[in-house]
Amino acid sequence: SAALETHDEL
Amino acid sequence: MNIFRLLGDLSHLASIFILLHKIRTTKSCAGISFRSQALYVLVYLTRYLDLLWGPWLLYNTVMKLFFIGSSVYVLYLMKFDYKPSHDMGLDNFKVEYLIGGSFVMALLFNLAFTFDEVMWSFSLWLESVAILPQLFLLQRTGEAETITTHYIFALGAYRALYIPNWLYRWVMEGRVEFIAVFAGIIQTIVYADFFYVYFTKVIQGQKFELPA
Repeated sequence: SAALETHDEL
Repeated sequence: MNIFRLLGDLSHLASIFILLHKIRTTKSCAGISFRSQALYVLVYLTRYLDLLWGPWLLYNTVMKLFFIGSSVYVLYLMKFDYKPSHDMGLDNFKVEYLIGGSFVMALLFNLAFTFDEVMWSFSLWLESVAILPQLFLLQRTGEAETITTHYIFALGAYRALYIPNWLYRWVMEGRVEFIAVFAGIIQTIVYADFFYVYFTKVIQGQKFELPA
């Protein structure tokens, strides 16, 4: 999951 | 973090406190869709899988645990403590279609074809339509307690406020999460009719009533 983008929202 | 995201998250928090307050003070979950509430549990459990492996940012982690915990708690209240007040006969929206459709969308649109990314995408599509059983129940009963409409409004405002947040992040950080943005726009459109009645009636001090 970290490779492309990290989902930092809720 | 920008003002839109913060307001969105605060609106989301407020919606849950309004819902709990409604159930406690009226000692009833009448007018609240159990099916929508169950969908929210599924949304949070599938979106916040990263709680298992981190990274654990304090703000996000506290919020994620709160959203999972409070949604499970509301289900518990509806299933046990306030069961007799539950509109089971009217609350019969076919959620299978929402879950199935969201799963297909997640298989088609995801950042990577991995379990966690497909679940993350699924949770966003499902959240975008999870309020439908609640709006359907509202339609069936034709009216709603004012506090229930405040709950639905705050819950809808949360995602609507994320839209300027995404715009801000796109301009300021060059960052776009397409799935979240598209699902968020769909979610806000789903609420549009409700927002219209809320602004034209409830805000003016009138009762929430739909035309017969």
